Amino acid sequence: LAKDPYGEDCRYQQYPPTGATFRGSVPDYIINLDLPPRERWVQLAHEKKDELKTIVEHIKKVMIVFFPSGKLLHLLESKMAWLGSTLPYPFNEEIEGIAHAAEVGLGDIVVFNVFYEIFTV
Amino acid sequence: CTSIIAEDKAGKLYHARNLDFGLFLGWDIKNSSWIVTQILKPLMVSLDFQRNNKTVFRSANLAGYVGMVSGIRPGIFTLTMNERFSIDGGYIGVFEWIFGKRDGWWMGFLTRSVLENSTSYEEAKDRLTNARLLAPAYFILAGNQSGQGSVITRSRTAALDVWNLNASFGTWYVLETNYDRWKVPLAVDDRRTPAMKCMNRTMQQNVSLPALYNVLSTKPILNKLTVSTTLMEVSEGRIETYLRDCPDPCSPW
Repeated sequence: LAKDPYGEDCRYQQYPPTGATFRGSVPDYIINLDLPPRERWVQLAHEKKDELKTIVEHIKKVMIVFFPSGKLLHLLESKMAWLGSTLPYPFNEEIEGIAHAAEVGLGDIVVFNVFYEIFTV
Repeated sequence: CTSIIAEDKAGKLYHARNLDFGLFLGWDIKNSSWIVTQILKPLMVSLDFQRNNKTVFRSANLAGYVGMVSGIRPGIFTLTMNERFSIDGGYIGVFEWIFGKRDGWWMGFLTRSVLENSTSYEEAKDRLTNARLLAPAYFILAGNQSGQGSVITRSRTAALDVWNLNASFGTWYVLETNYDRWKVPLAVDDRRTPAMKCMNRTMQQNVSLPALYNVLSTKPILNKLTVSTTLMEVSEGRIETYLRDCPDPCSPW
């Protein structure tokens, strides 16, 4: 077998993270489980709404590449909100709260939350 | 993805993972990177789920996703999941769900429920092993005592394999990428062999979170799909998440 062209010798002394492979730390948020499900993610979804819109728009662009007519996308958008309503409590209500706080379509947030199941093929 | 559980000589357990995502969903030629991988990085957050102002569990998550892919129930267990590809994939489970067969768990909801409600390693392991799923997955679960570590290979309906830590018989770490452990990984996507090489070089007496970070920083375990690295240590309830980049030359997956 050919040597992996991207392989390298085991790295040492990479911690604490720094340098070219370290992009940054992640912000901390508290999710209060005592709140009603619709309210739990409001602050986070509101603060990340631009980033959420970006990923949703990109997923739509990818689908248009594979299905240029847009029919599948239209079908999905109309059906995903319904799918969201079939998801178990409290996840269905949490997803509704995120969509509302992020000002993104409910179907789009549902797609984001079930993407793993679709992608595993 | 790559997930590792390792036990040191004192029986202390460490759990770490690289979250890789975005394959074939668009390549950014200018920045030499996967578009979705880049878009996901600003969405990574560290979450502290509280009840009565006390932490129930913590996770490294994507904003907008209510399921869990990495999390810790402090003092009790740590959990990560890796994607398992299969022809009998999640789309079948989704179709079944749409047509009214709704007795299976959506993967992220199961891991969330386990982190939120399971109060022991054994209980978490039992649920992850036996719950019916909509999609196949690998669950990587560690507890807080020697030997409490396992990789659970799941189809939608059954546990195909449960690989347990057993340091006294030489299995002081378990390591999962995205392939069944009894199968050879794709030659163009073998992260398992270099990761095991680096773990073996590390040796059990030197295991620590920094040591696992070193392994997960080695190419191709670190690659163009890597969004973040999460490190967890259960006894202290410690979880750290770092966004990653993989400068050229770097494997696209």
